[in-house]
Amino acid sequence: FNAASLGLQARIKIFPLLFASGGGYVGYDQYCRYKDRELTKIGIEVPPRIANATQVALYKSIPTRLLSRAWGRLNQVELPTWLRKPVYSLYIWTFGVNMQEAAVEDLIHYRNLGEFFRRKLKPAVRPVCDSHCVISPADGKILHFGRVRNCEVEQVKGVTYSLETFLGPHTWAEAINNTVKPSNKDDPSSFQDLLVTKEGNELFHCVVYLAPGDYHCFHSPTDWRVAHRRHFPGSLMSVNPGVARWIKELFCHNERVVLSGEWAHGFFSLTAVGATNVGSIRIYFDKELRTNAPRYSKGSYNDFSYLSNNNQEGVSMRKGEHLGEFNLG
Amino acid sequence: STIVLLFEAPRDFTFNLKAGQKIRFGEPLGTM
Repeated sequence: FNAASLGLQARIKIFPLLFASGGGYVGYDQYCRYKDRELTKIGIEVPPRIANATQVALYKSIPTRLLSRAWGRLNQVELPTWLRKPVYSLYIWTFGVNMQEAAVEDLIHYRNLGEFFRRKLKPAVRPVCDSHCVISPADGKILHFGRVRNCEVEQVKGVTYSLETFLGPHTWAEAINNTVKPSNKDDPSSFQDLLVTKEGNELFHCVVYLAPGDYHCFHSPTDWRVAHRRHFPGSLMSVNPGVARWIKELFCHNERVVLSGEWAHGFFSLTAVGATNVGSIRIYFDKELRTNAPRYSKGSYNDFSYLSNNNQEGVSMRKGEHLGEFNLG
Repeated sequence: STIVLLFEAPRDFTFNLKAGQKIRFGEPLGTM
C-alpha cells in the first residue's frame, strides 16, 4: 500500500511540473507570435515561424490516419431521420455551408455526414469561364500561386517545398512520350527543366485550399489528357493555412494523388492532397485507386498509367468536367 | 484538403488572382 501511495504521490507531484512547463512553452510561443504581429503591423516583414524537426516529428507521431479512418467510419453511420436536421444544421452553421447552392437542399435526404459532405451543386451555380484557358478546379481559398523558381514551390508565402519531392522522380515521361531524361541530382533546377517540354515555356503553380464547409468535389481545370497517376500514401496532417505557414514541406508529408499529363502548352498536373478530416481521395475514372489504407511503407508511392496499347492518348478531360472528390475518413 | 496545380505555359501566362482570395469552381485562374 505504501509503494502504491508513493507512486501516486510521485505522479501527482509530476503533474504540476508538466502543467507548468507546458503552460510556459505555450505562453512563450504566444508572446513570440504577438511580437510578430506587432512588427507586421508597423510594416516590418517577419519571416514565417517554421516548425523545427522535433515539432514536425511530434506532429507526425499523432496517428492522424487512424483518426481519419475512425472519423470516416463514424460518418458512414446512417443517422435516424429526426437527428439529421440538427446534426447537419450544426455543421452548416459551424462551417458556413451555403445550402441554397446544393443540388438537394432537403437535409433529410442525406443519410449520413459522409453523404452530406459529398453533396453536389446545382449546375447553374458554377458557370465555367470560357474566356480563360485555366479555371479553378474547386471552391476554396487561393493559398499561393505564381512561377516556379529553382524547383521550389511555395505552399504559402515564404514557406516552400521541393518540386521533386512533391511529384516524385520524373519517370512518368516514359509513359507519355517514351523518353526518360534522368534528372541531375546536384542541379535541382534540372528536374524543373525536365518538366518544361517546350522552348520558351515556364513552370507555374497554384494552391487552392478547401475549407471544411466548401463543396468538396473537384473538376478539370483545363482541356487536357491525363496519362499517369502517382499515389503517395502519407500523413494526414491538417493543411489549413495556419499549419501550411508552420510546417515546411507539409504537402510532401501528406497523402496525395498526382495526376499528370499534357495540355495544349505541354506538361500539366493536378495534385489532390488529403488532410486529417478528408483522408480519402476519389478520381472518378480511376477505379483502382485506394487511399488512406491502414498499412503503407513510408516514402513509398505507386504508379499507374492510363495509357495502354489501344489507348495512347490517356484520359481526355474537358475544362470543368467532374474529375474527383475528397471524402471524410 | 488542398489542390495543387503545376503546369508549363508560355512566359506570358498571367494569373488574375490575389493570395488569400476566395475562389469558386469554374472561375478563371489565369490565361495567356
